[in-house]
Amino acid sequence: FLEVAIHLILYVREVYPSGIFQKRKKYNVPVQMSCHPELNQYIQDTLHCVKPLIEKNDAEKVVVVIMDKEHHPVERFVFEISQPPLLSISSDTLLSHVEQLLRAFILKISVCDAVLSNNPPGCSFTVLVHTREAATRNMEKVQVIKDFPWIVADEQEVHMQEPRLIPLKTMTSDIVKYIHDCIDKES
Amino acid sequence: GGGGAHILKPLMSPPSREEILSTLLDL
Repeated sequence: FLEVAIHLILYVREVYPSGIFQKRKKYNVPVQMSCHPELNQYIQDTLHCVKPLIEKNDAEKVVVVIMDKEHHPVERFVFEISQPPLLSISSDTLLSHVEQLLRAFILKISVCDAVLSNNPPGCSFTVLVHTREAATRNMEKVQVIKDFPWIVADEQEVHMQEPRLIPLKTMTSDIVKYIHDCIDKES
Repeated sequence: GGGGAHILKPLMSPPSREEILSTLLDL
């Protein structure tokens, strides 16, 4: 799901030319996915390292940050992650419920440009992972295996002045998402 | 090390818009 969401964010927020994206169907809704091998590999490597943290409940947030030319964040798509409570409903019911919620969330991302101001030209992106205490050790193994090292993010990449909070979707599986939009990105 | 909560990012940057555009022109 995060992979689909990242592709769609990069398309909707015009970080990359629309020519590299192709329409696909995920969760029964049309989405735009990049067909650029290098970009796709980068996203896959990133998420491959994030996955064990999510599975062990070591990742508090996964944040897709859109940055301007000076590497200041102008938008943050925040995926707050917490373990779902132990559920008594059947896995089939849960799966279809989660699928419906993911579909709704994908649709929200598709139309989020309506509530966001335009980004300045020349933006790039990064993915930040907010880890819980003692989480980094779990990531160390996978980043060595994948030869995809992670470092502590710089303050300037993390700090955003007076962000405007735009809630997107709260799911009953406790995955909460919102966008931070920088108010003066065009100044 | 590796004890506390951190905000981590990949060391490598994703391909830039310019890099992607230049590979598109090569095709």
